[in-house]
Amino acid sequence: PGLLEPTSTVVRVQKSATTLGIAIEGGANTRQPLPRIVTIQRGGSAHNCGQLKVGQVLLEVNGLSLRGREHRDAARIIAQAFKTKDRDYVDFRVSDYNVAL
Amino acid sequence: SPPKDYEDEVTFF
Repeated sequence: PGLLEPTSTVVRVQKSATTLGIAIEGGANTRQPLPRIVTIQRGGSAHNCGQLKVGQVLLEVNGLSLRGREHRDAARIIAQAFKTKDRDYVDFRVSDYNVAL
Repeated sequence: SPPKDYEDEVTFF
């Protein structure tokens, strides 16, 4: 028991490159209700971080839940988190399992 | 409206 329980972890991505370097799909009211990473571009901040993987589901950005947010809204939150000068990193809570925790 | 096809919505950052 417990071996296959979904888990989530927080991955801190330092803004080490001019782009975040990921692509996401999905969002509320789609077949993929939480955004999922579909691409990690070489040379981007996410790739440099080395801890994000294609297929992971994004649950939170800087502690802000993405649950119930449509694609465009989730994308705006991610873009703003990368753009803001307030932090030199973005914290993503991710799950390796494609389920809503 | 019916659920959108999520494959149509991909955003690059």
